[in-house]
Amino acid sequence: MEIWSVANQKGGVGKTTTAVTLAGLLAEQGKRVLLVDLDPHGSLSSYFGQDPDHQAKGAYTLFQQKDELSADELRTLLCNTPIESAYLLPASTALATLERQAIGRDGMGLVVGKALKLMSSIVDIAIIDSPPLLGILLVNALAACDRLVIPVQTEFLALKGLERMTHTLTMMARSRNRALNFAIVPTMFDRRTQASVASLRHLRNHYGDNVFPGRIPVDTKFRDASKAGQYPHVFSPDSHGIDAYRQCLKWLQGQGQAS
Amino acid sequence: MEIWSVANQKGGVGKTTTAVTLAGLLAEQGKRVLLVDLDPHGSLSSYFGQDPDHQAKGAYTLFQQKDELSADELRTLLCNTPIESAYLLPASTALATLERQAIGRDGMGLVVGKALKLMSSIVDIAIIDSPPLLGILLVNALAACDRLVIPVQTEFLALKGLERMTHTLTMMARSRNRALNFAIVPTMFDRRTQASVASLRHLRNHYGDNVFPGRIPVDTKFRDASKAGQYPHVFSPDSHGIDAYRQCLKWLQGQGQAS
Ligand SMILES: Nc1ncnc2c1ncn2[C@@H]1O[C@H](COP(=O)(O)OP(=O)(O)OP(=O)(O)O)[C@@H](O)[C@H]1O
Ligand SMILES: Nc1ncnc2c1ncn2[C@@H]1O[C@H](COP(=O)(O)OP(=O)(O)OP(=O)(O)O)[C@@H](O)[C@H]1O
Ligand SMILES: [Mg+2]
Ligand SMILES: [Mg+2]
Repeated sequence: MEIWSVANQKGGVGKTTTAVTLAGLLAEQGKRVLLVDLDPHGSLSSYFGQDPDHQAKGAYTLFQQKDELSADELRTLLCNTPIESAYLLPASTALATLERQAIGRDGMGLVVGKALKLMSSIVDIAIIDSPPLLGILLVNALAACDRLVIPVQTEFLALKGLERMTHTLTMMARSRNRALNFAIVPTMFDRRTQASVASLRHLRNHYGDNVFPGRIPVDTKFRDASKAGQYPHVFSPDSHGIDAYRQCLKWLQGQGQAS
Repeated sequence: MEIWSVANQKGGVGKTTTAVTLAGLLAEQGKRVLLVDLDPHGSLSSYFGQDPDHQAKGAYTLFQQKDELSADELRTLLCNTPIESAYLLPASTALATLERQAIGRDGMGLVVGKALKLMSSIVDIAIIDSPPLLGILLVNALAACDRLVIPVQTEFLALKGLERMTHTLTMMARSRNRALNFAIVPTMFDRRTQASVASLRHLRNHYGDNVFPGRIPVDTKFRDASKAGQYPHVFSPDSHGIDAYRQCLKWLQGQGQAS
């Protein structure tokens, strides 16, 4: 089983959209997929009809256990999604309280990674959607993953946020004893704006091979798909956005073994 | 002096863009404007060339004072912006440490409101840009303001975030002894997508007169303006986006006295 985390400390850059689109395309390839929602706002959970404000069980339960959870117990926390071979571990707003609970408690950063290992016999790939801020939940996502996907809007303000993200990775790399490859996915590219073209060039100059050689265009179908609660590749299989994510997935899978 | 806060717990919805555009249009009306950046990511500060990672003085200084700051001391913290009558109190990443510092200290939620009162002889309107999460900085913005502007993307997932924002307001209203009017500004409207049209209708049904009767369209010029570090109305005065914000400002100013 591989674990991919989708993260960026800046908000509204396409993390949830990237997580749900890649998960759908991986399920289409016949993989058994688990989506994990670690964002207290629970966009990914809302996408599939779960209400994070009234969610009793889910990702939060992992942090409430005194003893380690069994694989069966973990399985009872999962929800179905419109694709049979893809499950969701939903978020709840209670996740936001973990920040205060983490003060003084050791090992809180490794909870999700340990729990997901229990699923390795029934899941091929887990994809973690994370919140847009540096805290215990993002630390869990960065500690657990074999590969990190960073969606970055192709605009000037987003580049500053990316610098901050790479500082965080350097910090995290010291506490993980294995390297953390990261892949930057330029998204919401709009070839009509000068800023999009310039910031894409800046990304390639600064981060070289870590950047997906293509780019995800602005595509209105993603919003429609989220309203319909359907995977984007099912909702509009031939849209520009889906084509780009298919290319992106090929590149990610071809990048060689995850660390 | 009036204080307007621009806030929404969801990220990437156009808070910074709304703050900088309204500030520019108010300066155009001849008002003396102060922009306050309370977001540790400092998009508004980066917009005007200030680096939040290396910012010694600024909004963070307000929280470090033992005794109350004088008006002169506060004035030394301000930076210029491309418009003469508009100043910026910049953010620094150190603002993110306030959350931990606030535990156990009283009165931390009122720091910004108290400090801004010192500027009432030289500023007509202060506009606060806030971070996308509920914490001590957002509480300061909500406690200090006379009017609250909530940009909301016209898409399904954003409506859930708005529900959470109004819960926060009800919570805050108990600790403020005056009502807090809020104005919802639908933004990034894209008439080509079904989701935009449907969520706009949902907003008007649920929040009635609190919603700007117009809407801010998707307009690529905002990204170009932020790259150029220029106020949007100066960068492209006749764009659709600017027209809409001019109408929005008229509506906000006509909504009657702020509380
Ligand atoms: N390529 C794209 N083209 C157009 N719209 C997009 C694209 N990708 C994402 N979006 C839209 O942008 C908005 C923000 O995307 P999304 O929710 O995935 O971002 P996020 O980074 O997960 O946000 P948050 O920080 O709030 O979790 C959504 O309305 C989504 O539908
Ligand atoms: N009406 C619009 N049309 C097109 N793009 C827009 C519009 N408003 C804002 N944007 C763009 O959307 C992105 C997010 O906007 P902005 O940074 O203002 O959001 P924010 O809510 O302040 O984000 P954060 O939560 O990170 O502080 C920016 O690239 C901005 O240029
Ligand atoms: Mg998200
Ligand atoms: Mg902002």
